[in-house]
Amino acid sequence: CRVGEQVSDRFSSCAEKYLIVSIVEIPSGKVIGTALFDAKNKTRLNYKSATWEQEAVLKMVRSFGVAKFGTMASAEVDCKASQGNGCTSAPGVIGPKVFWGIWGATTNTYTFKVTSPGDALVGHAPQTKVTVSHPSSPEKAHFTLGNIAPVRCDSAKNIGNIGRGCVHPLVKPVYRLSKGDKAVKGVAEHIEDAQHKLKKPWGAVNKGYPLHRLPNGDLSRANRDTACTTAVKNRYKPKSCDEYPFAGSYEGAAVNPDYSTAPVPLSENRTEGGFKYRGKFIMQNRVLDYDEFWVEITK
Amino acid sequence: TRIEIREALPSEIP
Repeated sequence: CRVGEQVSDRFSSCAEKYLIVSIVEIPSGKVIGTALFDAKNKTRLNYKSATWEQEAVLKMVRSFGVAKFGTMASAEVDCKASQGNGCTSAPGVIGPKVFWGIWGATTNTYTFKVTSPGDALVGHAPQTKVTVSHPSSPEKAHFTLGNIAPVRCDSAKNIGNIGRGCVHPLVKPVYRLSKGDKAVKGVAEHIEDAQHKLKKPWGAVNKGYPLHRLPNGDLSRANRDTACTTAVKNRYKPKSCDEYPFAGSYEGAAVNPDYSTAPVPLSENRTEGGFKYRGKFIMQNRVLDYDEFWVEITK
Repeated sequence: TRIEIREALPSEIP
C-alpha cells in the first residue's frame, strides 16, 4: 500500500490515506481533541468465487486532548455505486471499535465478505464507509475511504467450467511463457522473435499493443487459415505451423497483416494452446471475450 | 461538541 495511491493487481487492491478527526466545542469552535488515522482499504478477490474479502484497517497514529479517550469507529461496505445489481456484504456493519490513544497507537481491522449476486456480468464499485464517534459528541462523522479498484464479476462459460468469480478488470493480466520450458520452448522463441521483428510489438508488456482475447469461433478459424495456409503448412513439415499474434486474439492474421509464422514441433504448439498453459491463464485470470492481456517471454 | 473528519494534508502526514 502507498499513501494517496491505488495499488492493484488482477486480484487485490490497496489504497491508503491519512484522516484527521477533530472534536470541536460548540459554540466556541475550540478544538478540544484531534486524532490522526492511517486508513488502509484492501480487497482480496477469488477467480472462482462470487465472494471476495474486503478489509479496512484503521490505525490511530497520534491523538491529543479528549480524542485520546474513547474515540470509536465503525465500518460498512457501500455497494450502491455498482452497475446492475449491487453487491451484498456480511456483516452489514462492524463496530464500533474503540481506539485507546493514551496507550499508544491502536489498530482496528474491519473484515467483510462481499458477494456479487446472480449470473450476469456485473461491475462493482464497492467502497468502505467509516463512521467515527466520540462519547463527548452526540453527532457522528462519516468518511468514505474510496479508491478500491473496480471489481468485475461474471459467470462466463468460455473460460472453463468454474462458475462465478471476480477480478479487477483494469489490470491487464500477463501471460508468461519460458524459453527454458521444454514443453513450449519453440513457441516461446517464436513469440519473442515476433514481438521484436513485427512492425508493432504485439502483446509485449506495456508497449501499447495488448492482445484481446478471441474465443473459438469463425474468426479464430479464419485467423488460423490466413496465417497457416496449406502451402505454409507443407513447407514446415514435419513441424507444425505456429502463428503470432495468436489465432485466439482479435489481433490475429485475418484482421491484421502484421503477423508471423514459424515451424514449431506439433506437441509444443498443442501444449501451449491447451488447458495447462493458455487455457489455464485464461481461466485463472477470467480473460473474457475482448479482454486485454500481455504476453511476456522469460528465460 | 461536534466531530469532524477529513483527509489529512500532505504536510500533516508523518
